[in-house]
Amino acid sequence: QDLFGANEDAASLNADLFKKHGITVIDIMGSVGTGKTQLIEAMCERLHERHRILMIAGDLATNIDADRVGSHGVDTVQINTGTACHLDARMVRVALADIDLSKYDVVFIENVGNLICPAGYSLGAAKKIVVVSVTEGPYMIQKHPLTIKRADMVVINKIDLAEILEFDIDALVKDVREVDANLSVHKVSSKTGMGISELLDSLGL
Amino acid sequence: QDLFGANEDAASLNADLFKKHGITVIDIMGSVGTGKTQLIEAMCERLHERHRILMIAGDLATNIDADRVGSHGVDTVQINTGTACHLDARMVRVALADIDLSKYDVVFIENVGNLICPAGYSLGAAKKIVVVSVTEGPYMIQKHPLTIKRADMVVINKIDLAEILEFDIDALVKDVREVDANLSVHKVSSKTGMGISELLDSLGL
Ligand SMILES: Nc1nc2c(ncn2[C@@H]2O[C@H](COP(=O)(O)OP(=O)(O)OP(=O)(O)O)[C@@H](O)[C@H]2O)c(=O)[nH]1
Ligand SMILES: Nc1nc2c(ncn2[C@@H]2O[C@H](COP(=O)(O)OP(=O)(O)OP(=O)(O)O)[C@@H](O)[C@H]2O)c(=O)[nH]1
Ligand SMILES: [Mg+2]
Ligand SMILES: [Mg+2]
Ligand SMILES: [Zn+2]
Ligand SMILES: [Zn+2]
Repeated sequence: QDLFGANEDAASLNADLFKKHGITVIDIMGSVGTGKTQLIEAMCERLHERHRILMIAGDLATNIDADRVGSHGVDTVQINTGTACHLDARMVRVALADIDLSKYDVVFIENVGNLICPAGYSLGAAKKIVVVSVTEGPYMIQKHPLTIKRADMVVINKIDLAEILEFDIDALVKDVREVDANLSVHKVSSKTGMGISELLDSLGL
Repeated sequence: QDLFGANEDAASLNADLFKKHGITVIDIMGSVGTGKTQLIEAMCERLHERHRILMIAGDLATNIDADRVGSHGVDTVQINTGTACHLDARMVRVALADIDLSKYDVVFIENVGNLICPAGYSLGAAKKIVVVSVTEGPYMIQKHPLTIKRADMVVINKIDLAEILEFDIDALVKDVREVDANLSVHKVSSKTGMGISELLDSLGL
């Protein structure tokens, strides 16, 4: 599809730009309310003293997520797509046009809340993390094989709620393994902090 | 956009077909795991003795939702879109091609788990219901104004979890009212049954 081809080219340009500035870029996607922003907040709290972080927030509307993360002492940029259901590489490039990238060594990009469309659009990040939540029920991995195949890591969030929801985390991990036996999976609570330091180790941050 | 225009035509044809057979069609959309299927199951349990129900399930992959609803004594059809992030009117028409519509007076269509794209594609249903969940956090209404504007009803699901999540339901209802002062809002638990009979009354079922 031509849209995807053009995006791949734009993503490569982004990747070159990030490499030139020595920046590690992480693209974080997941459905509405799975905890993408809370995860980024948790990571920024632990990293902002030893890394220079920029966070790019993508949503159809509002500055809510950029504002939330900005309160943790990191710089932020908000992209409002209006109608687009996913960030693409061009939008990210445009958002960074007036930014002095030499100021940062880590960029977190929070994609639009959507488990499908963002999987098809590379942003030129080093890693694409898919955040799922135990509150979504047990079938989201089986129902989204393409998304899981294109992920570099799956984060199972809100594990602090698993017991009360009678959620079978092991079954979900097994579903991920069926799609990709070697995919990195992290079980975390962005609220309590459980699993976050192991996740950061795995990201090399 | 031409895609939308062509879809509107297909949706009108669907609407005519449903009207010809005297069928009430309800399009149920919402993000991943908000409880669309559980809501349909709860409604079918209460309706299947006095209505002849068909349920159409839409997902990129699996028959999970059609199988779940089918166990409640209603007929089902599963649409697997493969890559498409929303159902459109043509897909629904094709799915119904071999179905004897004279057998039914109610059709529930469960859209793909996605709070954005399905809002732009009418299926020719009488009503488009948007199901949000208290587990998604407090911002999903503010972030998706177009979706809310295009809805005929908002169902706030999983209210049985609101207390433990310290979720402010009134604030969410207020957010809906800011987009559309007259939009029908129902607070329900598809698990406990709270609010379901009122919802059915409101749907005229
Ligand atoms: N219990 C619990 N709640 C969490 C956790 N992570 C996030 N939440 C809550 O889940 C809700 C959604 O979290 P967000 O961080 O806004 O999720 P998001 O994926 O960024 O949402 P969108 O960007 O709007 O799609 C909020 O009420 C959070 O407080 C967690 O690990 N445990
Ligand atoms: N506590 C509680 N859990 C619910 C409620 N409704 C649904 N659930 C649970 O939430 C999870 C997701 O429910 P589903 O009915 O599969 O949601 P869905 O919107 O159909 O999911 P997809 O079709 O996969 O997008 C399941 O584990 C359900 O048991 C509710 O009212 N209360
Ligand atoms: Mg967010
Ligand atoms: Mg479902
Ligand atoms: Zn899309
Ligand atoms: Zn779409």
